[in-house]
This record gives sequence, structure tokens and C-alpha cells, in this order.
Amino acid sequence: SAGGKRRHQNRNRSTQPQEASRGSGQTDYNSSNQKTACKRHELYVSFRELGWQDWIIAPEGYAANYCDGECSFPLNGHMNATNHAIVQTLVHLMNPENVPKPCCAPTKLHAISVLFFDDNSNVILKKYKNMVVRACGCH
Amino acid sequence: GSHYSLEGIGEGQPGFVHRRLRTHEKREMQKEILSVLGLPHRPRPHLSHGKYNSAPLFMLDLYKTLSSEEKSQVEGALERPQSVPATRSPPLATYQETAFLNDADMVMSFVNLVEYDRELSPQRRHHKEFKFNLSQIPEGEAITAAEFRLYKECVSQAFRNDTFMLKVYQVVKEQPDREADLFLLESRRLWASEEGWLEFDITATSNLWVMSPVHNLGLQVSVETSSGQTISCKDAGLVGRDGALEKQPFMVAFFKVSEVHIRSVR
Repeated sequence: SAGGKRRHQNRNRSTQPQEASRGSGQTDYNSSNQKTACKRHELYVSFRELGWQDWIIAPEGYAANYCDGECSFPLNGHMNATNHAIVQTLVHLMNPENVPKPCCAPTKLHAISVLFFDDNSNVILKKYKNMVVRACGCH
Repeated sequence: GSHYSLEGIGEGQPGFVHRRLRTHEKREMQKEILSVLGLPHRPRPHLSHGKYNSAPLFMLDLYKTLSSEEKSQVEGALERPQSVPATRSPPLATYQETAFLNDADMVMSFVNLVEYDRELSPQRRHHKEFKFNLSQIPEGEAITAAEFRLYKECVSQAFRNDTFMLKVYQVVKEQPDREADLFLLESRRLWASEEGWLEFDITATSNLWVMSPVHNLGLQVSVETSSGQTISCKDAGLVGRDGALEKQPFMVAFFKVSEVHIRSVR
């Protein structure tokens, strides 16, 4: 199917001669150039907007962020697959359809503290270690 | 300490695009965050004045201390020596509590469930009782420190130059026809004119209550003048349930995930 892919790209190239003519050089299988590469996206979670201000005392909200974007094999600069995944890829070269599918997910998470009431009106202050996405990568 | 403000705590971040959530997005997000918080459902506390009570205000003070330290760590600001807290807390949280906070994974304050004022009688001393429900503690958390906090106001002219002996007891066993069996936790001599929060270490008692809820019979507080006369806690200036919201008595416990893992039977 790799050959098929190249044929398909050749066909593309014929339809976009200018880009080809610019000599795109090495084909980037991760094609992150055309699609949004795996990266961190901003997301602000407002507990007030979620209607939780009656039981969450602080914070009012926080920058949670999330990961989204394309990942494909072989990995590009975002390479951080484990050796296991790479070996699996090599083993499945004969059956490319079975290679593990990479996904864009957090590689670094940070903690925040949340102050809230429980059902008995007791107050709980707790550190939650994986509430904020700090960095993303292909897994 | 009585104002309640959330300035600067996690308000909308500059630069973040706020978009109103659609209903299903909101529901998905709620589900996701409850799972991260480890909660089966959103709590529905009974909040008449709850947010302005002493315990939430005290916990908010701890929260501000903690989040300012987290912020400085994430932003790589110069590390402060651990012994000096990032912000000198208002009188609510003491140095010692800030040290407990640094070591804790979780802090919980507990609402005082009952409060009896027994009238003076020759046979029975005048005392005040307090009870706390510690049955809702998440599994795997162990108490590293616990305090019972009581606010004392200035007293009337009658005792102005006197000193009080304040005693805190753990109720060991209640007796129907006579006084309960008590275990003295602490006795403290105070100036009658003294005002402020009084903290009493009840770590051992709290651990007993968690391990054996049937022994959770509460605490008793009694006050004597220098001449040995027992007086009511109210006369001694101790704030009870009918006092100001931000001076209500409460209990606070600091937890750490207990390292002791019970090995499952093979």
C-alpha cells in the first residue's frame, strides 16, 4: 500500500504542478505540514459556566488545555513512541493495516488545587496531579 | 478576615478565547472533571451561609497559600526557603498549619454537628459538647495532623483581670445517669481578656474516630476561673453556634495517602 500511496501522491503532484515544481524534496509521511500537527490547544474551564459555583469555592476556573492534531508513522520530530511501538511497526510492515495507530495525547500534566464542599458541607482542599495539560506528543 | 473574595484566583485567563459551551459539551466536560476529581457525582451541600463560615474561610486561606506556591513552582520563580511561607497568612492559618499543608495531599474541615450547653448543677459541671462526622473520608487517606479550633472573644467586665483554665476532653463513654467518662486532651490557662483563635491538637483522637467510628463520641470543653468556679463557655467568651459565622468552632484534618498497602490474600 506504500506504493499505492506514492502513486496517489504522484497523481496529486500532477494536479498541483506549482507545488511540485517547487521541489518539495523529501516526502513527509507525517504530512504535518498540510494537516494540523499534534499540539496543545487552549481550553479554559470555568466552573461557574458549568454551574458548579455553589460547591466549588476556588478556583473560579482554570486553563485546562487539551491535545489535538494528526500523528502518523513513522513519527516525525514529535517522535516519542516507545521502542515497543516501533518494533511493532517493523514487525507489521508486511501487514501495514495492522500497525498501531498513533494518537495525540498529553506528555506532561500539571497539578492544581481545588477547594470544594462535599455533600455534608465539609470543605475539602485537595491537590489534583493531572488537571492541567502542559505538553502534547504522539504516542 | 470576614470578607470573602476570590480576586486573582483562577479568573478567566487573558488571551483565552471564551466560547459558551453547548449542552452536550458541558455535560461531557462535567463528567470528565468529576472523574479526575474522583467524585461519583457533583456534591449538593446544604449551604445556608456556608461559604462565609469560619471553616471555608480558613480553608480558603490555606488554598491561597497553596496555589501561590504552585504558581511560583510552575512559573519557575525563585524558590522560597520552605520554612517561610509564600504569604504571611492572616491570623487564621498559623505557621504550623502551613507546615502541615506542605506535607499534606488533602485537607478537610468538618462541620460541628451538635452543640449542647448543659446547665450548671451541683452534680454536673458546666460544659459544651462538640461532635464531628469523620465517616466520609476517602479511602486510603491517613490523618497526619488534626486540630479543633475554637474562637475566644473578649469577656465582660466581670472577669476582666481573671485567668481561665480551659480544658478539652475526649468523651470516652457516655453514661445515662451520670457524667460521661472523659479523657483529658489538653488544659490551657488563658487571660480572660484574651481574644482570637485557640487550636487544640486532636490528631490521636481523630485517628481513633476514623479507625473506630463507634468511639466517636465527640469532645467536651469546660472553663474554670482562677478560683475554681466553673462558668459557662459563653461567659468565658467562647463562640458557639449562636455566634458570628466567621468565628464558628470547627475541626480541620490534614491527610496523606497512606503508604501502608494491605497485601491481598494469595
